[in-house]
Amino acid sequence: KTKQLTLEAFFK
Amino acid sequence: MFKAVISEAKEFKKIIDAASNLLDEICFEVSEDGIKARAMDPSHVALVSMDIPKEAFEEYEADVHDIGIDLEAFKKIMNRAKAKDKLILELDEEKNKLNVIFKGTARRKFALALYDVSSSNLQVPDIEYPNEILIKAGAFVDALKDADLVNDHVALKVDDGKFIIYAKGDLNESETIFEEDSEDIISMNIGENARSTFNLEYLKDMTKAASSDDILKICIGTDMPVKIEYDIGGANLTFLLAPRIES
Repeated sequence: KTKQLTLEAFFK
Repeated sequence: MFKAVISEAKEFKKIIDAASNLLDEICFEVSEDGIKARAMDPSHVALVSMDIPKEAFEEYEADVHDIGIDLEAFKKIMNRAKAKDKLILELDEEKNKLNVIFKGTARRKFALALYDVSSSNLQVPDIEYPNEILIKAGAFVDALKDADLVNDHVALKVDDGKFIIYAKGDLNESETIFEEDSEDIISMNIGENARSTFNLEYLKDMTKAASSDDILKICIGTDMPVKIEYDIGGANLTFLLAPRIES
C-alpha cells in the first residue's frame, strides 16, 4: 500500500 | 495597463490547457518583464509554474497587475482559436475584464470576468536532485501509456545508469527502460540510483501540453517530488508532483 504525500512536506 | 499580442493563438492555448488540467483558477502576475503564474492544485499534490517572458510575445506592454482568471472559462474561449489566429490579451481596468481577442479573417472578442485570486507568492522549492534526464516528450508519454494498462500509479527509477518507468498491478507489470544511448534520450545526468512512485493521472496531465518532439527535463530522487520542465512557444512550464510513499 502507498499513500499520497502533499507538497507541503517538501516546502521548508 | 496590460496588452500582449501572441502571433499564434494555438501555442498559447497549449499553455492554458496544461494549467487547466490541474488548476481551477490562476493568477497571472504581469509586469514589464512578462507573465508569471505559480499555483498548487486544490489537493496540494501538484504545483504548476509558468514563465512567459516578454520576448515570447509579438508585442508586449504592461505594468504590474495581478489578473485572476477562471481557467475553465479561459480554456473554453481558447478552444475557439483558429489555426492562423493571432491572440491579443488586453486588460480593461474600467470594466474589470480581460479582453481575449482572436485576430484572423475576422476580429473576435471575448471579455473574460476577472476573479479576485490573489497571487500566491509561491516559489518552486529549490530542491537538489541527484538525477536529471532530458528525454523526448513522446517517448515518456508512451511509457506512461504502457504503465496505465496495469496500474494507476507508476515508479520512476534510476537504476545502474538507466531511466526506468515501471508499473505493477495486482496481476500485471509494465516496464520501459531507457539507456543513455537511446535516440529518445538527449542527456542523462545520473548521480545515484533512485526510485519514487507517482499518481499516473497527474503525470499524464502535466505532460499533455508537450508535443512529442518537445524535450522534457525530468528531475528525480528517492521518495522526492518529481520535477518536469519544458518549453512551449517561448514559455517555460515547470511542474512538481509529490510522491506516493509506502505506508
